[in-house]
Amino acid sequence: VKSKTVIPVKGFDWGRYIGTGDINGAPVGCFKHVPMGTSWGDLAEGVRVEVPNTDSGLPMKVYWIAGVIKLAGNKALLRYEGFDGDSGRDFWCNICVPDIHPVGWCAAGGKPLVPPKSIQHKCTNWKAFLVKCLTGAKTLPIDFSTKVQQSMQFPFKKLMRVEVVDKTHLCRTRVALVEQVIGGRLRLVYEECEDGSDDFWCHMYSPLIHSIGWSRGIGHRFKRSDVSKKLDGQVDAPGQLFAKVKDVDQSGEWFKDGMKLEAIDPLNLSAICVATVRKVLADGYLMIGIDGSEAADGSDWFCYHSTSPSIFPAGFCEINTIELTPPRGYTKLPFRWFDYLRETGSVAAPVKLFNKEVPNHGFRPGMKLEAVDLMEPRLVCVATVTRIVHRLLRIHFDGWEDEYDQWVDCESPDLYPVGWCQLTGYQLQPPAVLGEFYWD
Amino acid sequence: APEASGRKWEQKQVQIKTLEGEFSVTMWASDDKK
Repeated sequence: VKSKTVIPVKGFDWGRYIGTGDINGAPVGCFKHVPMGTSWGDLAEGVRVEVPNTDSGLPMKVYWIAGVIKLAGNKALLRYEGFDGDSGRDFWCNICVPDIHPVGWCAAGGKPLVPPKSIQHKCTNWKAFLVKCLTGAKTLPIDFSTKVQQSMQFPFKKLMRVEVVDKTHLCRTRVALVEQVIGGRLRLVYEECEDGSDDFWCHMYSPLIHSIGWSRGIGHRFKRSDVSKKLDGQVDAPGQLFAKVKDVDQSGEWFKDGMKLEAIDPLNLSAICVATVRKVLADGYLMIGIDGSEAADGSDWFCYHSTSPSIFPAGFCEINTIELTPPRGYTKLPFRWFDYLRETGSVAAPVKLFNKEVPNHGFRPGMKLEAVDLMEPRLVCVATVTRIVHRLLRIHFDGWEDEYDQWVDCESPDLYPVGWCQLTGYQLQPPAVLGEFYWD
Repeated sequence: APEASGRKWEQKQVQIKTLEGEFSVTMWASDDKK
């Protein structure tokens, strides 16, 4: 398993990296799980805001009006009113930071708007100028900053107990305690770890975490700990905090042990592999093994829900021109499902049992975003959508070789808009190789 | 009016204060309550 080396740096400048050309950031509305993800609405080019005037020549802080020239996730390229077609003083800022306001905010607080010094000579009647350029234009809702603050409240708190996949044995779960919450991402420390070093990062909506008792309820393997009593302050995270899965009807035709399918390999998210249903659990959950790579004791089976966007019917890769990773050691190449099923005496899982829903996600190839390296899930990295197959996104980590690419669902809580790290205070991993130009 | 979308845009009288005085303009602001 390849993993990246952390580059502890600050000052990567998304704005300079995106620039004013054809590179775009995925819109905030593509990420329903992030702050403002469901209330970003039509915030777009042309919207006017009140921003600090950094060219006033005055000792006190004053504001002026700017228009959005380009949006990239939470970040906006702004131009002060009065600069018209002059892009020389354009600047990027995160539209969700506290110093960006709807037009009208200054007047409500008794603050006068002051035009930048460099254009003061251009106009003798600023009132007439502003009436002309603002009438009929859009601005932010008056409660925009309140909404930003509200959307950054997260229900998971330190010392809450959860069940989470054991990162060293994917086939089982363990109890872990929430140690840190940043932007909805949880740092979980496995129970029985004295020094807090045995940790795991995931988003609070990750399919890898569950309420206490989940494993027993569905028949999933679980590593029991010797901790017999909760310590002071520890509390089981309430069930309603976790991502819900769709109810499924297992009473009719259903997955059976031994059925074949295609699945994203959780240990190599760059690959979609030939796989087998190893065990059918309750509530629609399945234990899946990657053909040719399985430990004899099943310790590397992993759990996917039957509605998971990470499992596919046999033939999915061929239909969509994706390279299917054949079982390790299988020599009859090119791999043919028909032959393989006959040789193994197995059947393919019925197509109708898979999730075929494709949301209108809004991602396009080339869009930039911030994405978790799922092989090292504490890292959120500068990334690009390079391919889209229905709801599946191919995520490339900028500056890294293609072998680090990962297949990720369009609704994955591990994808974030440009500016999310800045907004939440999470450390962003910049592209691996960069010229000085992109540093602030 | 701004382009049709799932969000309701409302015309609002927005107050502006400059060094020359105060006045209002009519702008569009989105209403999230919809």
